[in-house]
Amino acid sequence: QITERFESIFRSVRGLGKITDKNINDTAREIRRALLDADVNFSVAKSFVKTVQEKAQGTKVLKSIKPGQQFVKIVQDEMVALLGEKVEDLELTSKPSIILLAGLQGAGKTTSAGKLANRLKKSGKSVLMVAADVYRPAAVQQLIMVGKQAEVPVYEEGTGDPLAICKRGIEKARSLKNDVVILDTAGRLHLDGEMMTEIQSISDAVNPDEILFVADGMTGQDAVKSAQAFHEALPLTGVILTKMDGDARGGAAVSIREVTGKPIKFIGTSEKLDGLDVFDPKRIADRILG
Amino acid sequence: KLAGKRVTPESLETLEEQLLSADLGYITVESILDVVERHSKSDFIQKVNEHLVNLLPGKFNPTPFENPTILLVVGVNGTGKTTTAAKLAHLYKKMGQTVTLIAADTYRAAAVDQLKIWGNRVGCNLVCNEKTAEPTSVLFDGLESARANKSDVVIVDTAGRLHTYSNLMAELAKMYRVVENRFPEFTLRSLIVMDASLGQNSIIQAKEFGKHVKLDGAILTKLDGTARGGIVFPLFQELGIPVEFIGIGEDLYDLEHFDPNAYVDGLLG
Ligand SMILES: Nc1nc2c(ncn2[C@@H]2O[C@H](COP(=O)(O)OP(=O)(O)OP(=O)(O)O)[C@@H](O)[C@H]2O)c(=O)[nH]1
Ligand SMILES: Nc1nc2c(ncn2[C@@H]2O[C@H](COP(=O)(O)OP(=O)(O)OP(=O)(O)O)[C@@H](O)[C@H]2O)c(=O)[nH]1
Ligand SMILES: [Mg+2]
Ligand SMILES: [Mg+2]
Repeated sequence: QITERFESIFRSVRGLGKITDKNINDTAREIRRALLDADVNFSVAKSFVKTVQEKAQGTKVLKSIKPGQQFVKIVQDEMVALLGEKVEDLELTSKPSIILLAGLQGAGKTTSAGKLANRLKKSGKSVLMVAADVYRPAAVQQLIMVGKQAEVPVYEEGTGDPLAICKRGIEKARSLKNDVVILDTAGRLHLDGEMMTEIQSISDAVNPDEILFVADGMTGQDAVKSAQAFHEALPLTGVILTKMDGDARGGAAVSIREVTGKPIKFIGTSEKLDGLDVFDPKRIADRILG
Repeated sequence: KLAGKRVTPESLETLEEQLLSADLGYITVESILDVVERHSKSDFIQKVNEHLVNLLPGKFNPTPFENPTILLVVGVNGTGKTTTAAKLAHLYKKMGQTVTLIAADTYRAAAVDQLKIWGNRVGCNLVCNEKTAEPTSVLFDGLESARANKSDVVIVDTAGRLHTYSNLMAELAKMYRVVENRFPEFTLRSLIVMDASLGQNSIIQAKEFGKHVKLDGAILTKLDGTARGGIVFPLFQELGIPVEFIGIGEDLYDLEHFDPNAYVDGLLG
């Protein structure tokens, strides 16, 4: 159980009278194991541990009265720094502002579209959602129902060309004088060339204000691969990490942040419309570190 | 890049990274490295391959069910349960069996619509009730209907649920009990659907779900992506749950039997 692991690592480090190279190395191995167990990507974990070791071997720690305490602080601070220290909200400057959601199958895009719409509506913005997933059975119907719950209109054409649907949806938003348009797209594999081309063409054509990579908070080592691929294909502006109401440690947060350099803007905290929290790096750091 | 190498610290490190990045988890990886380090002198990769295959369940070979069987499809949100339920219905229908699909996800938006579309594509019976929020009642009606039309296979699609919600786990346990108590003539099998791209939490999912329903097997989905689903190892070694099928796409026929040799080849490939 990772919580106990970090607890015991920190307990044993705090108990150390002085910090030596040997016990920094032993602790480093334990920290690496704990990070892997938390689903932090193995090469991200490796470099994290290396950075922490270097900082711990610095004179500040060795001269400190409570070296163990200092060491723990180094680990915590380094994790928060990795996750992105400041909280970044949505940047919606055009009228209508366009938010494009992209990600792997089942990550939580359609549900997150509703949550974003709900949040924006509650802050006084008028929102239109566009059903651009023409592939998944009843995907359009799902967004229509989510729209009813959020009391936000949904533009849909049933089937058709997702690019054309997005363009017409945006035109509709313009005529209705909506503040924000949210484009819900089909889940896709980064290995699927055709589907990646499709989402690129949507992005190129409509030039979104926000392109959010929606990722499952329970994702393992693959987070680096998929995030990297979406980052290379699209000018991402942020990430939504979903299903964080489970007990997954959420190491994917570090991996995704490291490989894209983009801020995690929101985390999903339930299946409900209000289950969207603003990302708090300190809370997620504590969660990953147990 | 490991092929033909002898055991060297570099080849061990490459193997370690390859296995870790496949989500085997550090405990499983460390024990594999331990064995490899102690035993392999030459023909390194062949020895690793054999060792990995031995840690996995045998090749799964689905055959028509001789006794009417219920397949309860469970798992956390978004793993591919509904799509997999449809693929299973298609598989058993192709074998000549009478199949009934039960749309027991009475919670999520358009969940029943989604399974209805699949049911039409498969061409099998489908039981649903869009007026109830009670999955147990749909399950009950579905099983009565399956009994009446002498279905060989009944596939029950359930709502995605995180194991951290005790009320949702209790709901699942209740569904399981209803089948055991009211429909004992059916063979009841629960299959947990796991997304290959998820990490170590999958083991916790299987442990927790397993406390509420007896898990007979797992189905690993989205293996057509880059994720390798190394969770199959601890699932079998630690929890005794064999992966029976793998999902390799979004269509009805994108379901394959689990084959440990093909799987390990893909892992070391
Ligand atoms: N518990 C929990 N469930 C969530 C969260 N976000 C989404 N879900 C659930 O995850 C499942 C998948 O969500 P969808 O919104 O359909 O995912 P998607 O990315 O649109 O899926 P595709 O369109 O098929 O790629 C559903 O059961 C949602 O209710 C979350 O933050 N917490
Ligand atoms: N690439 C790929 N996609 C898959 C596979 N299995 C399912 N999917 C996709 O994953 C997404 C989620 O599938 P669902 O069947 O709705 O998942 P679910 O577990 O029923 O979701 P909830 O009921 O919301 O918990 C859909 O977009 C599916 O098409 C697979 O093997 N490969
Ligand atoms: Mg969707
Ligand atoms: Mg479903």
